[in-house]
Amino acid sequence: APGRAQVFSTVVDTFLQKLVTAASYQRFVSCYRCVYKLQPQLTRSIYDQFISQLQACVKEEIQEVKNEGNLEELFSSLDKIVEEAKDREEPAWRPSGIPEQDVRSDLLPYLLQHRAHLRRALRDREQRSSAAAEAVLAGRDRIAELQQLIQARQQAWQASSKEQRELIMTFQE
Amino acid sequence: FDELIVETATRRKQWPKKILVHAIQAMKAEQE
Amino acid sequence: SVDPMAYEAQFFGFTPQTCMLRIYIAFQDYLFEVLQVVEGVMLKKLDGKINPSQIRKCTEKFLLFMKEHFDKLFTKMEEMLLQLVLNIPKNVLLPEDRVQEQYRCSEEEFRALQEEVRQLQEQYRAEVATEQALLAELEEQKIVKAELEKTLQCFDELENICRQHGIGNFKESLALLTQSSKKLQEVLKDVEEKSK
Repeated sequence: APGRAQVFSTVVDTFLQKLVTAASYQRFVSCYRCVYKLQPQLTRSIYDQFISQLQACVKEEIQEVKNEGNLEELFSSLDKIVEEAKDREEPAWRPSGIPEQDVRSDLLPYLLQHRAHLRRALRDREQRSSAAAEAVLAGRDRIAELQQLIQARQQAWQASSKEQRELIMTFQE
Repeated sequence: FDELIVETATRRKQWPKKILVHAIQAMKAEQE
Repeated sequence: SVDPMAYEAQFFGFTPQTCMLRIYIAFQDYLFEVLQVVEGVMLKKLDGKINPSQIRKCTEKFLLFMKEHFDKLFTKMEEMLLQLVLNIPKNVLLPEDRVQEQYRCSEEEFRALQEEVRQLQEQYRAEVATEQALLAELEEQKIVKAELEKTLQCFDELENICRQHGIGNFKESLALLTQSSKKLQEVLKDVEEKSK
């Protein structure tokens, strides 16, 4: 199918052509009869100039509108976008008129990424914490063990010093 | 009316990106 | 009802109707201008042979005819351009809106997601606090363990001293000492009896 730019030019050219056809020389002469009676050649040349001038102005104007609106580029990119959507039947999404609602979809992918990042970070932290918790528990066990060891040594010393005292008592006796 | 349409349409086109810039900045800052 | 063609305006940056209005006004102005030029040339060429108001009447008659055809043709052109060129078919989504089709979610879902993110943040902070508390305890444990090990070391050093001074295992040596002092007592007793 012809692209939008081509359709645009064709439609405008057809408009111009039909306008020129409508503004026939006969019509021109019938309106400017008094001039035609005085100077038929002049009438003809003025008519020809009128037509060519009108066509030139219209073409120039159309070119200006195309440049101003950057239409050529817009038309070809729109052709591409339409081509990409040619397989889809159902009507596509359109702005709902509620900005908050529409912008949610823009934010959603990033919010999902953010959630995934937080989940990962939390999992890392939990692993680190449980490793620290294990180390703490091991440390507590070690401390308990050391305390028991010390207690045992202390009791041994106390026992032996008790014996010592008894011995000294016997010596004193 | 026409200006209103063009302004609204322009916002619809541009503002999600602007909002996203800030939202992403906020999320990144939070992640850091 | 006026179709604002806002979606087209989002793509083109102007409303199609404005574009057509701009073309219409420009064409119409040209038509007037060119006819004014035609009139000027006729007056100049037919200098004095014809009454200007007469020419003006001719121009108005021709312009009326032209305007009528112009409007009819322009309406047709506008219709076609708005339908075939300056429009976005219903099934087409603009690239900047692709995200709308990929990520659809209701307000509730969106709020739930935001709530989940908030909870994750809270859990994360709690986890950080937990880890900090655990690390702090590990630091304390280090100090406590060092102290306890130091105490244990004292015991070891004490025993080493005993060992260095001939008394190996303090307990045994104490037992040995006890035995030998008991023997000493017996010998002493013997000596005393014999001396009596």
